[in-house]
Amino acid sequence: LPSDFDWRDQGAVTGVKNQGSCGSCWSFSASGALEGANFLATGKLKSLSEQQLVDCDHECDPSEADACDQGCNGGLMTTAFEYLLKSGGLESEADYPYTGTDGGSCKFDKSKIAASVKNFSVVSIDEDQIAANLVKHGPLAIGINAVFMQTYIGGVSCPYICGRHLDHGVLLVGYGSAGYSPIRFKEKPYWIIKNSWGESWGEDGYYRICRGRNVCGVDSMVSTVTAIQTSQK
Amino acid sequence: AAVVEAEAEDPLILQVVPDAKEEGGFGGGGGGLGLGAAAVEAHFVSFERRFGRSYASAEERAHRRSVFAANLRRARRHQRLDPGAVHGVTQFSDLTPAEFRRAFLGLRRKKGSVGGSILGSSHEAPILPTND
Repeated sequence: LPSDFDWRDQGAVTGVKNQGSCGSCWSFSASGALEGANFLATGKLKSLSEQQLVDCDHECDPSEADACDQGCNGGLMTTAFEYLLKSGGLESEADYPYTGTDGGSCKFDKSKIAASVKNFSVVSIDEDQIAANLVKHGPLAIGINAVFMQTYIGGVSCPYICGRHLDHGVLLVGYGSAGYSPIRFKEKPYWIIKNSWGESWGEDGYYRICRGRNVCGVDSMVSTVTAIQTSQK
Repeated sequence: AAVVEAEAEDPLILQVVPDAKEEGGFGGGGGGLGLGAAAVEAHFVSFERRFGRSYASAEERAHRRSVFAANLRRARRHQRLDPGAVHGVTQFSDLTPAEFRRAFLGLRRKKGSVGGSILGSSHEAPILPTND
């Protein structure tokens, strides 16, 4: 594995988006992973629709019938991938733009599918496996405890104590080997995470969090997706 | 010069140096905790301007200002717990933690999952070689 890796350098990551006042982080995480996977499959970076997931994905967990993707009220990336396998894929952002509300009806047009899921997997809690899957399959959809993100401005976040209850969906796009950790007086490796709160939040919309001990649960819900090539009408 | 050099080498020292002029981050010092009402008001006015906030009534503004003051203290706590990052005023500084969770988070945690993978799931990723 390379010591440093960043899918942004490979052109596999779209610009930072903004979910607005809507609990749709899961849809941004899922679409970001598919954007990266589609880039690997086709060589083209397409911005994909989160609103389609917000409006149309009401997929439920087979083991919990009452736990379903619910637009601005929350969802889960893996059930979003299940929906995408069933529905055929995601339209582009341009064809099905984001509104930040979930009151509308589903306007999914199958003839406008821009990217399709071939398969998805969940990755074990093992930072080497997470890094390997990141490098091999593209950006990964992950869950995180966002408690420190409300006040985050920049730097490598490495809190002494952080809950591992996951409440936010984000996109893991890379890692670095040498973020300075003042409390440890040495360089510490970190993950690079794309968030969906706009470019004015964090480091131009990104968050860096230290690697090594599942800080804020960052290693505990990781999923990877592969895409199939589609032709757009 | 010795003090400056010591601070440069040991950023922990910087954590306890109050700097009421700090508007955004608190990586360099105090901000927030222990600020007087006038200083909090100045920070809040700056926040309103920076993030284009306007509130429906004076009561609502007063409430948001109190939430903002609490978030300054919270940012300071976060700074102490997370010294490698910079914490401070963000676009969410007038929201309570509960409001923040409701409006900007939304990951539904699957019950019965272990390590993000459902036991017995056919979607568990195969182990990849990592030594090359």
